[in-house]
This record gives sequence, structure tokens and C-alpha cells, in this order.
Amino acid sequence: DNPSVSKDEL
Amino acid sequence: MNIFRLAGDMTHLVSVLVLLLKIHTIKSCAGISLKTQELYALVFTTRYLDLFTDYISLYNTVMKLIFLGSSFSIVWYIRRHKIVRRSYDKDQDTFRHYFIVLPCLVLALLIHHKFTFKEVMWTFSLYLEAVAILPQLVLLQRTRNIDNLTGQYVFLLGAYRALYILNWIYRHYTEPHYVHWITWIAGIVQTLLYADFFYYYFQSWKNNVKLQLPA
Repeated sequence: DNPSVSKDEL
Repeated sequence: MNIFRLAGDMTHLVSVLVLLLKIHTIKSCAGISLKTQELYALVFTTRYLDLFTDYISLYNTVMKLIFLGSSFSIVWYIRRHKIVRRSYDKDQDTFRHYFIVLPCLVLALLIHHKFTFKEVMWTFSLYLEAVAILPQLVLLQRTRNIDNLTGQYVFLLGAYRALYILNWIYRHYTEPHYVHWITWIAGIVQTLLYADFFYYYFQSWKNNVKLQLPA
């Protein structure tokens, strides 16, 4: 599953 | 990376650096809630568990280190620095940590995207960040004196999350699979908490009077 994208946020 | 998120990160960065600079230069933490600062250190610790496991970008890693470093330095200054600690008003800063930490932990255990340690900790950090400002707002209302640096600090902290909401809206329309309602709800709750402070902040700024919060 796609790593939840908001993990690229601070 | 979009302009809203970059502006949000820069606003957040300036807010913590303004606070650190204030404490470092005037050697005082008058009006600052240690409780809120400790909660922010906990937010960053539980949010950045992936600091050493998932490399996203140099910017991401550097900013995480700056936020971790600045929040722990602020806590150290208020707790340990022989001059700064004298100006800490512990009789007024009495908000109980566990009144905030426990509900956020329970909520994270109940409502999350995936039931893994890192995901629950990350969700916990989102809920915690939304309410971590409460001890600081309570302290401001009690002491009623808001020096402009503290006022600016709280204002910038609220502005950063408001910019993040614009970032989430932007990403929702530009990235199809970008849906994270937990992030959104926590972020909206957080910004709403600042709303009344924003109101009084603008009133004081518009009428050019000292910022006073109603008791």
C-alpha cells in the first residue's frame, strides 16, 4: 500500500 | 512541495526560532508555558520516529532536526538554565499534562489509519499538536500580560497550521490519492482553537492597543 503521503509533511 | 506548505513550514520555523531567540537574549521565559513546550517536544518526538528509518528529502530531515532541537532546547532553558528558570511562573502554569496526553493517546488507539506502533504514535502526535497550545492560552489569560513576542509566537504558531490547511486543500485537488481525514480534522481543530486568539490579536493590532485576552 502506498506510504501515506502526508508522511512527507512535517 | 507547494507554496502553502513551504510558507507553513517557514512560519512554524520562525515561530520556534523567535521563541528560542527571545529566551536566549533576554534570558527570560515570562509568559511562556513550559507545559506547552514540553507537549511540543513530545509532538515532535512521536511524529518524527521515522527520522532515521525513512529518508524523504534533505529539507525534510533538516527541518525535523531543527524542530526537535529547538523544542528540546526551549524546554532545557526553562527547566535548567540558572537565570531563565527564575522567570518561569510555575504557580500559574498549572495545566495538567495528562489531561491532554491521555485523551489523545486513547483517541489515537481508537482512531488511526493503521494499527502499527509508528502509525499510532504519528496519529497521537497529530491529536496532541492540535491541543498542545491550551496550557499556553490558559497561562496568557491568567497572566493577562502578553508581551508582543509571546503574542507573535502564538500568532505564528496558529498561522502555520492555517497555511497547512490550504496545503491539504491544494494537494487534495492536485494529488488524487491524497486523502487523510485524520490529519485534516486535527489540523482544523487546532486552527479553530487559535481562532479566538486571532480575533483578539487582530483587534489589538487594529486598535493599536496592548493585547488583552478576556478573563
